[in-house]
Amino acid sequence: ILGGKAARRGNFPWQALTGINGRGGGALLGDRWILTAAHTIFPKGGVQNNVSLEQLAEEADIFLGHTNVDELHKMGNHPVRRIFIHPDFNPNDEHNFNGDIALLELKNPVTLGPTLLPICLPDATNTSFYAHGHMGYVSGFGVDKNRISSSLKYVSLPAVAQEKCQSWLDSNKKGIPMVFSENMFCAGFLEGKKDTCQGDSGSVFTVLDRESGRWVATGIVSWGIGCGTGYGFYTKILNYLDWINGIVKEDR
Amino acid sequence: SSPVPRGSPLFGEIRSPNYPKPYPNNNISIWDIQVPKGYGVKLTFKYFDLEPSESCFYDYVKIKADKRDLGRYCGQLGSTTGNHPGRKEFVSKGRKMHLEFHSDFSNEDNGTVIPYRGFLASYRAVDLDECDPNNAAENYERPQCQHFCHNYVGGYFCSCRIGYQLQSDQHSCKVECSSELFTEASGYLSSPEYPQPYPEYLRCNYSIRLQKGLSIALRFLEPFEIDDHQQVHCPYDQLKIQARGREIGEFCGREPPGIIETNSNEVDILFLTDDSGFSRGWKIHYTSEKIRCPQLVPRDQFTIIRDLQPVYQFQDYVVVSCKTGYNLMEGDKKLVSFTAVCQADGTWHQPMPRCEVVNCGSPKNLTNGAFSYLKEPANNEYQSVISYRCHEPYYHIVTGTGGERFTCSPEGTWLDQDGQKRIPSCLPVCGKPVHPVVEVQR
Repeated sequence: ILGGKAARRGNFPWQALTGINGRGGGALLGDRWILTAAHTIFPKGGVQNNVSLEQLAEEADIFLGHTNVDELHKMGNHPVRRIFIHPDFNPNDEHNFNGDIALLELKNPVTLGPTLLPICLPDATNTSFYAHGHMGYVSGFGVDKNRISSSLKYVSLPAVAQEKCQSWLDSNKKGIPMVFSENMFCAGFLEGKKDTCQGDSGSVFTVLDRESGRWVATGIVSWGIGCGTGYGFYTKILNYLDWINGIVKEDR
Repeated sequence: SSPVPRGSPLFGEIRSPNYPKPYPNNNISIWDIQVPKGYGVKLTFKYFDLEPSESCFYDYVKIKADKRDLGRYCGQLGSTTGNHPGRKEFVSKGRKMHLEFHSDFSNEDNGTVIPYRGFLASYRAVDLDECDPNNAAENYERPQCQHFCHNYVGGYFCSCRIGYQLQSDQHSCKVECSSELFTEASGYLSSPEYPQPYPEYLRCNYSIRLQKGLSIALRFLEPFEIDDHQQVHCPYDQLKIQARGREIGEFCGREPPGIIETNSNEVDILFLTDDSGFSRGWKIHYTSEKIRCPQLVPRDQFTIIRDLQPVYQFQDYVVVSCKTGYNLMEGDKKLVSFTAVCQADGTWHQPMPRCEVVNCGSPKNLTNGAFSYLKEPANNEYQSVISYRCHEPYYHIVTGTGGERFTCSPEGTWLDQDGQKRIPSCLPVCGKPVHPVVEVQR
């Protein structure tokens, strides 16, 4: 997280620290699901992409319930039973993060408390959270000032209109033919240093639903061109509600 | 003595000495006629010609039978002196007849010797009616038969009234009451000759045998008379009653016992008498009904006896249940149902169960939640109520339409208000951090 602040315990109780192919983030859904980005499991251009999901599940580390990485490690890993990668995600296409969403099922449900609570999913009919300028928070254990963070940080970012994202992308892609699909949205600032960065992938972009008073995950940290140099791109969770519910509710 | 045929002929003749020639003087001849047993002797004179004299003082024939003199005879047919037998028939009551012939030293009348030819007698055996009490001969002084006498040619036999048996002496009769068996559901039995005095030396045994499950009741009729003694209990005659080998009582006197409920389908009545007495005996009317079982008594206030009846008899059954919320228990064993049958021996085939309050056991634990008892005392018994709750604010409860309250049901399970067993769930509460980010600086 660039330009953010240190989170206090209980600010982002859904925040997960993942260690699958490097540091990543995730968000607790219910009491045994972790929502994350697919590329934290299968990195673009990664060398381990032929490893099976079962093997990855065994090797995956999931930490929950604290803002400090060391404390998280002390609290212990939550083993993963199964991994679900969205079928649209293509790890071999380095320029297309479409379908960058995954679910991890924990072997054991976690006990919720002040420092460990799930995040809500958006109402399928409510698109207002993606309106231009709608502020949200992103938290993560990712890079801060070129250093991997030892504690949870967060930053407040506005959602950006789709055409502005595309326009900025068209002008700033620096020769990288990145795909900006309808399953993504971008957020952040053109100027300033507030942004997400490496290691934050998989963490969620959350907004406060003022009607219900609940925090809702609208996006998953997915990709960006550099850090703090423009908008960041997020997986648009609203478009994957059916996929998520299809897995989570079927299993219930 | 003149000879008579040996043995016991059925007929024969007796002649005076020298007959048909005149009999000799100074002669004594004796004949003992004996016919077969069962016959009497019938004697008649075919010819009779003896010196006549007053009272047959000189010559005569004397006839004896049955230790009696049947007469002393002499004379000639039509003579005015003497005692001519004529056509008289002499009949003995016994099988013997004794004849004696006596002649004196002469048969002269005024110096003239008169040849008297003597006599020719014939006898034959005649059937003796031994059954006629008037015919009691010297050998038959006692009654011929105790009950009935039947004469036949050459003999007689005795028989007894119904219920009596002719004894080995072929004369006396004794009551046969040693194995009287009664198998009807009701009936009468009495001492021999009742209401006339009962005989001596009785050993009567009356057995009532009815099918299992029946109970015999005995009721004594009037008169009731059995020899007794004021100081000693039944020293002479006894009426003993047993039921299935169990002694019920020994009775005598003039006061009949009350109605005796034997509670048994097998009763034995033994009547023993001594050699004397003049009591009229007894008579019993016995009846039977199905044997009764004792009234069932509930062991607790929660027991229900279906269709409780004032009396339970053999083959009746009862169905026992418990009030709602209680289980039938036999020891530590829970019974699905209970039926007891009244047995043939008047006992119930299994003892009364008890009713124990239903215990639903500990309620299921609610993951990420808990339950609490809503009633005192807090237990898991019938009608206890619990309420589930979740650990808020992290979880919220999801219940069926029956809500979060569960009641211990009569079936021993915790049920919600819709009668469902499924307990609520505690679902995570999302998006409600206890300590959300609060931006103060603007």
